[in-house]
Amino acid sequence: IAGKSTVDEEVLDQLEEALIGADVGLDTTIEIIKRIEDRVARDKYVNTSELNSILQDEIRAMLVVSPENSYKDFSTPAGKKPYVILVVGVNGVGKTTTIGKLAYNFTKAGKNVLLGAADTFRAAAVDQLTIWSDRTGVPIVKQPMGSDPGAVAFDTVQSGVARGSDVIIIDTAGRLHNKIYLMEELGKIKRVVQKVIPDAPHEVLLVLDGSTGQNAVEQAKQFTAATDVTALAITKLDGTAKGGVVLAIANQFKIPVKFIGVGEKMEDLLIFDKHEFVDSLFK
Amino acid sequence: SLSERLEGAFKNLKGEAKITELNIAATVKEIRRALVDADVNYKIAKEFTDKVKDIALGTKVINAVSPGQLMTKIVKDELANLMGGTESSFNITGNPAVILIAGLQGSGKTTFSGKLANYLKSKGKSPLLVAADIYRPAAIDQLMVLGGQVGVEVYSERENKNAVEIAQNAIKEARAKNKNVVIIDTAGRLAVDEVMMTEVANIKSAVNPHEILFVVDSMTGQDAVNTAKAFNERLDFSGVVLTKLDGDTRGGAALSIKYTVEKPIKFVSSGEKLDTLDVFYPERMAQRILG
Ligand SMILES: Nc1nc2c(ncn2[C@@H]2O[C@H](COP(=O)(O)OP(=O)(O)OP(=O)(O)O)[C@@H](O)[C@H]2O)c(=O)[nH]1
Ligand SMILES: Nc1nc2c(ncn2[C@@H]2O[C@H](COP(=O)(O)OP(=O)(O)OP(=O)(O)O)[C@@H](O)[C@H]2O)c(=O)[nH]1
Ligand SMILES: [Mg+2]
Ligand SMILES: [Mg+2]
Repeated sequence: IAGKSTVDEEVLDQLEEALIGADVGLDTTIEIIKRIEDRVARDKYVNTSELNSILQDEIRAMLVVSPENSYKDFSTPAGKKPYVILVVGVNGVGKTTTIGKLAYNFTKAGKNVLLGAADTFRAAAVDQLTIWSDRTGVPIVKQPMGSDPGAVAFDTVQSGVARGSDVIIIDTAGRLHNKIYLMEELGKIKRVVQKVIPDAPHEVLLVLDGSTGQNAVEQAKQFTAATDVTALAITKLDGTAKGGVVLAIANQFKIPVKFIGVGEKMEDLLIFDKHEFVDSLFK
Repeated sequence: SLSERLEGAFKNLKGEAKITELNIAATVKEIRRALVDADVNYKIAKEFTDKVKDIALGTKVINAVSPGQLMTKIVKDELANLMGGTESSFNITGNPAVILIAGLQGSGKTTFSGKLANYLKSKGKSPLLVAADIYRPAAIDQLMVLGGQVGVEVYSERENKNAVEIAQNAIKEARAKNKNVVIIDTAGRLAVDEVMMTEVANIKSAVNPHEILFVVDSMTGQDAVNTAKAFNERLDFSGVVLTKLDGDTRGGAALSIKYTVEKPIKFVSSGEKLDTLDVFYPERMAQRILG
């Protein structure tokens, strides 16, 4: 059978609508469609399921997943102890809850975890993380509200080194990336951590709300400029939002998604799987 | 800017020429692109630009105004019209007046409740805040801190796992203590969570609110239509609050929501401090969405 070497306009329109509807964004959608057209021109396709697998293939290719830095089994790299994770992101995305989930999972994997409550600004932020520390049975370093977040981070890392923690997770206050002084504060927290452990933080985890639109790209850009983001977590994917904006971010900044949040309980965290993610974009 | 890009699309049109189907095609595409980039829902962006096209067709291009500028003006006016339109009131007469706050997780409801209490107090009301989020860790503590910061009492029942009861008891408390406005903060919930949507619908039927405000994060993307529709179907809310407008998101979700549920945007929140509650300005929002 001679295969088709171009895709029908109608199919392309449907694809464009599905991708944009998933928050993939115009530019990235146009790029995906171009890649598919090039691929089809070269390899041809016989039926819709072949076309679908070409589509899924091209989208997966955009997602960055390097095996050495995935958290399969919640293991941490040998020789990096304590392994320090700094959690950042704009307001209300799910940083504190994600930290609770990470604490639970690392503990289940046999790691000694220590939490740092470096959000000393938002009402009851320390109380909130303390409840997660109680729930997961993981120790927490905290100071009174209004304390310098850099001081809490410093305190936490020093304490983690002293007690032989395997993993240290530092919570920070939500902040909008266009607030220069708040982004500078984040840079300062990072430098303070480096004073204790020169190659820490080993992971700067930017948490994104799964229902955020194209502004997430700007968030990735600005947070990377301030602290060199090394991984993404996408939360609230248990709702109807698809989180497609991570494709635009992967395409532009090559930052890997490592975790997805699928609920509010400590068990509701999944290691990012690009096959499942691409499948869900089209459900 | 959009008007510069539209200018480019119109570069061969001058003088007494009319806007026609031919010379408008590229422009309509640019406008739709700008809206989708701003997170306006894909389908709504198409319907909106079709409407703008109809308004523009046949319009004469006067010498003093460039076609690009004219087009931008039509788009901006139409956007502002869509988002402002109805004069929006705020019903706080009742014994007590009851305001129910609802929305997705993390949208800014608790912070907004504190701001609203502060605002109403400055208008001479005696508000009572109600901590009806029985799920989120330290939710009650959070509202109590905010209440403390603005000098407004917070009603809570730490041991009660029934949000409907807490809301009902709060109304009784308000009457006993001469509080004339009750602001009920509720837990963030997903529109697809049947149990939680039933809970908030039950709170509504139990306390009969004078105002039900749907609090939404202004950086929400294409999903804004789905959640607004679902919350409106269950609650028939009376107004929308857009939060985190101090960010740099274009905020197209505002248009998508207004277009879909046709409920007024009553307040905007543009900061974390409790004095940053603002009135919604449709023309400013239109300008922002267009970038
Ligand atoms: N449904 C759902 N809700 C989530 C998820 N992750 C977090 N949440 C909820 O989102 C809300 C905000 O979570 P937080 O952990 O307080 O967010 P945050 O980023 O720490 O917020 P700030 O510190 O105020 O910036 C809470 O109600 C969480 O329960 C998720 O994966 N799914
Ligand atoms: N920059 C900014 N931050 C805001 C605004 N409104 C709320 N926030 C912040 O957003 C985060 C979430 O606010 P909350 O009031 O806890 O949100 P919520 O809807 O009550 O969250 P849940 O109860 O978990 O659903 C906090 O860090 C707030 O300080 C705003 O207008 N601007
Ligand atoms: Mg937090
Ligand atoms: Mg809340």
